[in-house]
Amino acid sequence: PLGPVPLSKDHQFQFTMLESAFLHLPHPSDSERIKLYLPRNPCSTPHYYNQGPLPHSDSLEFFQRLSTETLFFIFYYMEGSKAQYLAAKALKKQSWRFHTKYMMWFQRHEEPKLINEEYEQGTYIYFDYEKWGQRKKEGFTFEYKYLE
Amino acid sequence: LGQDLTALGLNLNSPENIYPTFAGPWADAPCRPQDVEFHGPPEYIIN
Amino acid sequence: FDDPPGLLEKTEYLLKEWLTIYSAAPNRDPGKTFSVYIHQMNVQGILKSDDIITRFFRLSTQMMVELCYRQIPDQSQSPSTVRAKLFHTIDAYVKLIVLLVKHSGDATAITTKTNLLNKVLGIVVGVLLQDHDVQVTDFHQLPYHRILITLFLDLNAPDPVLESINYPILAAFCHTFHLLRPRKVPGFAYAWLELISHRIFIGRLLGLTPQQKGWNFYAQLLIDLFKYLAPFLRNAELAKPVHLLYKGTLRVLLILLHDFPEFLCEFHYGFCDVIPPNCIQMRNLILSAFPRNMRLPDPFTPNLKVDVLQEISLAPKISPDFQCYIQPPSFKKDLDLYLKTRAPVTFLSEIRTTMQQSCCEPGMRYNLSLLNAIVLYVGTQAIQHIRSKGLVPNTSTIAHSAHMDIFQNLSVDLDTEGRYLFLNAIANQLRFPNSHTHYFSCTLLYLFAEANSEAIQEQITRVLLERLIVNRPHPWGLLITFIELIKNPAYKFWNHEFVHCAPEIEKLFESVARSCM
Repeated sequence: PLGPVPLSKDHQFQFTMLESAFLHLPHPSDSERIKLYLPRNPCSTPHYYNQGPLPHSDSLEFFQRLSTETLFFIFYYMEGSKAQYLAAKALKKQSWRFHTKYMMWFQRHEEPKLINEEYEQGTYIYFDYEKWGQRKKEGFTFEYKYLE
Repeated sequence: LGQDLTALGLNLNSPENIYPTFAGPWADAPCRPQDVEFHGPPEYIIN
Repeated sequence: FDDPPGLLEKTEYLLKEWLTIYSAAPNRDPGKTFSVYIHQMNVQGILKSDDIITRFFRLSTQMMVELCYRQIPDQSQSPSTVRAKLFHTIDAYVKLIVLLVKHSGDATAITTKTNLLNKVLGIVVGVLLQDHDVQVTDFHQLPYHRILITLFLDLNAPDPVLESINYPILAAFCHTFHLLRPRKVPGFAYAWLELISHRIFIGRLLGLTPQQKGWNFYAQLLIDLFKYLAPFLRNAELAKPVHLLYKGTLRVLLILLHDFPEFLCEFHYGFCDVIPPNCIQMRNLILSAFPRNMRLPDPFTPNLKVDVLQEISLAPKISPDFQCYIQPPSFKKDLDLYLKTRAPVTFLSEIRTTMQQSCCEPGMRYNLSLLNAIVLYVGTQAIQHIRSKGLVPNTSTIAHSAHMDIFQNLSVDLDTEGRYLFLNAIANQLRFPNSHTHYFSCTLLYLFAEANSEAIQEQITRVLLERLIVNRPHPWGLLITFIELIKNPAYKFWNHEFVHCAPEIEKLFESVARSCM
């Protein structure tokens, strides 16, 4: 029984401003940290791809069952997420140590004092950023065999 | 009449709170696990 | 007054310096680089006086904004690339603010830190408001949204120093968002709702802050939102921009209904006061909230005995205090006198005139917040009165009292519009099992049974029905009241002409009855 109430001039202005704001809505990524590798707008994938997290996937036990390569992948590409944190925990359980200065992982139990050419091969990875950057040109081989 | 509020993309049957994965008033689906910020050690922010 | 010569250049230089430091290796020890940078600020004379600091932040904020206005229209790059670049710069600026707040004064200097934060937030608001006025429909929310959300997230990251000033931080942001409420800055409305519904913001205000000290803040922000939407929802033809904002609002309310139902229970009154009466589904959503530890008896249980439920003797918590809406004070005094002495009879017509507003626009002729407050106040006084006599409210003990005089008088003497609003005020109290729900349920049924004209009975039925035929959720109190109305032969519901006035109406009643029985 109330019937409509005509909009006042002020309301008209407010609507006009809302309308113009409607043209550039905030995007969900505007409210979150910049993520280089995890675009906020997921690309469309076939529906039979797994669309959601696996059950119990946010537990350390789950991560400990992942391969080391997968853990490295998650650590470097899912930066700032809980998955990265759990991957780091799982790597530590496999006696990997993260070296904050070089932002790299080592599997030796004590931290290396110096990283250079004379560095012994063995149960660890020698990871040279510059070489990695050149890998296409010089055919970089990834000292990897002990991990297999 | 009105909206079907169960079709607004919120998991209203969840036994846990749903605000931690709320993706915002314009999103049709909750956040994916990797969208939710997690405060790990700052050293891990490499890129 | 004009900025001192050279300040703009110095500010630009310092910002660039900071951006370089910030970009070099984000996880280098910011504390170390920061102290070097502070020294540079000193050298540049930025920290010399409060005024200069203020100008520095204003100029910096304006530079961020100008950067966005310049870069956003750039079509040569993808929007996400443009955004990423802009955000990198803005995030750096915000990081500087966070570090300045964190390191201003010593670790325990809470006032110094919050003062600086308030200053910066005030400056952002000032720049935004001016921009909004100047740009009008060209106004762009992006830089402000990014600055505010990133500042909030950074200041709420786990950190012992920030944790110790978390409450003042929340208060500062709530105050800022209130200043930027959609009615003041409509061009910022979408970003605003995005900000106040961010999961960290909701988590901090409604979940983590002890003693629910954030609840009042959040309620105020929701009321700001409802007040903006009201004129557009009032007319129910929703243009796309309004519909999107409305849908966003529903999502936020659903989050609150699911995770913080006690919050909706406690503040429902203030919300219903500003939600247009014809906004039935959104209001139902709020009224459907019930405390999580409460088990609701199935309203469809045959022979449900509401009277024996323990909860109906408990009064629900209501914030803020609604009695302050009963104005003027002289009227409140008269009302109390009438409730106590049931005299003078002339007061009953005084109520009506006091409720009516002088402006003659249709649909606006009643002071809704006064009407709502009177209804709830008289009801709560009635419950106390009945209890003081050692009785419990039911359809017989609520009769023949000053309180029922007032309700009966209003239901008989108000015009259709007034009676609709009056019945709505009662129906707004039909919620989860509590003493208000029980009393007002009895009152509504009593008014139906005692009505001296079928028009009143029809209108009571309409008010209930319109709340039932919208999509779920439906408040528990609404269901049990309607079920009682159609099942209890005392009300002879099915004998009334308006039930059978048209085949589709009859069919409608039957289908609702079927779903209720």
